[in-house]
Parts: sequence; C-alpha cells; structure tokens
Amino acid sequence: QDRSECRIQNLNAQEPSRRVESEAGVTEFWDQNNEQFECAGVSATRYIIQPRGLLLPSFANAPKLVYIVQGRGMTGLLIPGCPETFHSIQQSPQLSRERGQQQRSRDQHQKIREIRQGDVVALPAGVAHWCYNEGETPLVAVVVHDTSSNSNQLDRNLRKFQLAGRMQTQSSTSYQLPRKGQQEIQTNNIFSGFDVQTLAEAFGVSTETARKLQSQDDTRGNIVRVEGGLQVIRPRREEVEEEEQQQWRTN
Amino acid sequence: GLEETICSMRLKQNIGNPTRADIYSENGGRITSLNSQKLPILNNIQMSAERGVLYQNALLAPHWNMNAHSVIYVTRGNCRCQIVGNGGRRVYDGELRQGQILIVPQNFAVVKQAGDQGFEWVSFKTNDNAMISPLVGKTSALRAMPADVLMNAYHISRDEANRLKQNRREEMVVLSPGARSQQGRA
Repeated sequence: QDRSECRIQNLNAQEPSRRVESEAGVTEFWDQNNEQFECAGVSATRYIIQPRGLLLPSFANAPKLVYIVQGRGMTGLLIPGCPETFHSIQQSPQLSRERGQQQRSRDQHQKIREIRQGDVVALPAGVAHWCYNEGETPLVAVVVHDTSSNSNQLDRNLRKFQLAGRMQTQSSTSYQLPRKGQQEIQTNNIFSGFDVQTLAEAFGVSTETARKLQSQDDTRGNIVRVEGGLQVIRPRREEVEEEEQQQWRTN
Repeated sequence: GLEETICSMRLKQNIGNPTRADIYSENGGRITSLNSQKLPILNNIQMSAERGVLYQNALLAPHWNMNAHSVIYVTRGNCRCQIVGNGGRRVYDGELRQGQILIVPQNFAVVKQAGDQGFEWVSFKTNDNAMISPLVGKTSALRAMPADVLMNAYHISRDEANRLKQNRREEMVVLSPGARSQQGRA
C-alpha cells in the first residue's frame, strides 16, 4: 500500500454515496475511493432486503464481515467441496401429512444458517453466498470488505461477481456522487460472459435454460421477491428449541 | 540442524504421471494438483501447481480461483477458452495453443473446451493451497443451493432447477463431451 493514501488531515462521517434499487430491496454503497476508506483498505455496503426478498448469490475478491442491523432471515454459503448436508428423504404421503409437511420434490443443499439482529457473519474471500429475508420487517445488513487482506490478490478495488441476476446501473440523484473516479457497479452476472452453447454443454441443459442463467432480460436487480416465500430444507424451529432445552438440562 | 530440515527437504514431485491424478474422468481427462499438503516447500514460496489433460472436445467446468491467480502454460493441443470478470464482462474469448501463456486473475470465471487434438496444460498458482469453486458438477456452487433459490434467481421451473443441479452430478471439474446430446435424448 502506498502510505501516502493515509495522509489524512480531517476525518468525516460518511454516508452512502450510491443507491441501487432492486425489485425487493436496496443496495447502498459507500465511496470506496474516499481517502479514509482507501487508507483503511476497506469497502462498505448496506443491504436493505424487504420481506420475502432474496439477495442473489455473489462472491467478492475480499473477505467480509456482515452485521445484521435489523430483521431476521437465512443465509447459505456455497463452499466448494462441502457436502450437501441438508436433504429431504422421500416419504410416503401419509407420513408427510402426519408430520404436517407438504409433499415436495426431493432436494439437497449445503447448510443454511439462520440470521437475526445482532449477528455477525464472517465470509472468506471468493466464497459465494445468498441471503433471504423471512421476517416481517426489512432485513438490514451492513457489510465491510477488507480489500487490503492478503487473501485478495487483485487490486484494492472491491470487485463483486454475481452468480445470478443483473444490477441496475442507475443511481439515485439524492445521493452524493463519488468525489473521484466512478465506483464500479456490476451490471451482469458471470454467466452472461460465457457463450450460450458452452454453458448449455457444461450444464447439460437446453440453450433456453442456459440463456436464463445469463439473466439478460431480468430487470429485478440483485434482490428479488420470492412469491409464496422461499421453501428450503432445514430443521424445524421447534426441533432446534427442544434440542437446546435438552442440552441445557443435561449440562 | 539445517541439514536435517531445510537441506533434506523434498523439493520435487512429478505431476505428469497419469497414475498420480487427483481428478480423473474416463471420457474427459484428468487433473493433478501439487500443493503444500503434498510438497511442504510450497508453503515457503506460497505457490502451487496443477497439471491438466482434457481429451478431445472435453470441458473444464466453469469455475473461479478462490484464493490465487493462475498462470496457464499450454503444453500440448489447443482449447477454446473464455474468461469473465466482475460485471459479467467477457475479458477473453479465444483459442489457446501450445507454448502460450494466459493469466487468469483471482475470482475471474473461466471455462475451457479442448479442441480436436485434446488440450494439456500446467497452471502455476499464487497460493500454496489454491482452491477453485466450480459452477458445474458434484462440488458446484449451484448444486449447493436449494432448488427454490435457483428457481427464483433465474426465473426457471423446478424441473429446470433440478436439471441444473443434477445433470452433471457425477462429474467433478472435468466434464466429458456430448452432455447436450444426451440431454436431448433424455
């Protein structure tokens, strides 16, 4: 790092400088070119996810800490090599009814973590994740990326890589624009950079499905609304609470 | 004590021998990784290497390097290679031929498809335990997601989501050619 970046005469409280609206939420960016952020080697973002809003999966070139300011939801980290430990077993319709479960097709995926106000979530560089608001109030999360981390071998600019969706590039005029340079906002997901035929062959799907991966006609942004709520496999809340109570007694 | 530790340290390991492959597909090819788990000296230099062989028209699954840059040197054959940076910008789309070097920056997504003569390469990576995150196959990011997340993320049906997760479920990183025609027949 060039230490001259830290020759700061005055410190100022910073507000987000850019706001990007999506179908089910808002993403706000602080100006990473601000000298104070440059000195610290960090970049900050705030997500406001409306109820039933899904923050589409993405990863970045720097590790980050997320603080849940408000609300509750769930998040999934997509760690290569980790097994899909959450899975449904095909049950007889009768057993499903007895347990009050809907008949759904089978699925399996990696662990899902519930998040709520006050939680801190640590995410390594390059690990993709998604987040869903299953509460009644907006889920507000503040994220700080450590772009000066050794695990980031690119330059100090935060670079986000979307796995799905497209982000709108228009920014609200009510926010101050960056003072120098232009803060980079991704517009497309990484699939859109690949050839449709190659994608279709890689996934073994039709070119139509491959085209949908690219989200070329998707105008929902990076936070989308899930009609009917997100259905995933996870322990029922009562099971968790019962388990916790039992552990408390045995202790 | 130097002669007992540094001086006698193992400094070499062969990664060209097919029997040392870490990932092997009968129809697709193979990949052999050399990291500091296998060769501890790499911990000192913070680098690792990978040797790859793709058979005729086979694919190396779209993936990104999580913690390293990758310097690819082509040892034989040719491939079509596409690299996508942040913002979904395609930063490379071309043919790689024997003797060429291509640098893939950390986190940039890359896919390779071997030509008619197959494709062989060695990658030098700037982390002693370089890791990739594949987008297709057994350990892929898409397979790790609930089907409902895929459905809502890409506006697709449950069947399409299941196909995305499952169609290459037995394969890892090295993909055999012709899956689209198999899909069509199915």
